[in-house]
Amino acid sequence: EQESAGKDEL
Amino acid sequence: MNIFRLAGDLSHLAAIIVLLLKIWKTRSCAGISGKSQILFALVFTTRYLDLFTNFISPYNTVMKMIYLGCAYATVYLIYMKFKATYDGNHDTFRAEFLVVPVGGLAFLVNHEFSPLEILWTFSIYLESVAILPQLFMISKTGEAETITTHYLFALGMYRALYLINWIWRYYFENFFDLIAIVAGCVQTILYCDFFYLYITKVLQGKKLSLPA
Repeated sequence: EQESAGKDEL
Repeated sequence: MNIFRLAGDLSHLAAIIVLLLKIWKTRSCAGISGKSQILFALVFTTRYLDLFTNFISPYNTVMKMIYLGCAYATVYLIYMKFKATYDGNHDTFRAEFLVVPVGGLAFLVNHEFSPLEILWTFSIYLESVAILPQLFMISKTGEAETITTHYLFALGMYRALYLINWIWRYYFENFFDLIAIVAGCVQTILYCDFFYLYITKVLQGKKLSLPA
């Protein structure tokens, strides 16, 4: 599953 | 976490704090677009809903809370505490022309059709254009206070550093998010004209003013 990069970015 | 990402976050933080301090110290929000600040508060609110559902790291949680708190504090100062100094006559950009299309796009182009994911996507798209009311206001009045230009420069640097961060992550972590990258490019491009003026005028010690 591809997690969105934004999830750990601000 | 790489150095570009960290520098980007700190630049973002610096921008937010410079703006808050400017308003607080001068007891005035003249020249600041309240609409842009409301849009940024909306951006943080819709993006950081995952504070309730997903723990990433203490750094992540603390920074999100600081960004959110500062965004709301700024809106409060502009529309409540120093309302008398708010330059509403020049803050005439129609924010609904941004929010409505961006909302539609978030519904159509997202990673997953779920409420949190759509709101996250909405916040990414909205952030890329949220500065437009502020830039519009400057183009309308033809000038900006130097401290306001420092704020905009720090905000633009944050975006530019995030672009480098994404290139880094693509090469070293084989990781990329097309939605964030495209929106980030759009956002950075919007600052290019301003960067040019900042470097050729403000850094030479001149006030930023546009030809009539």
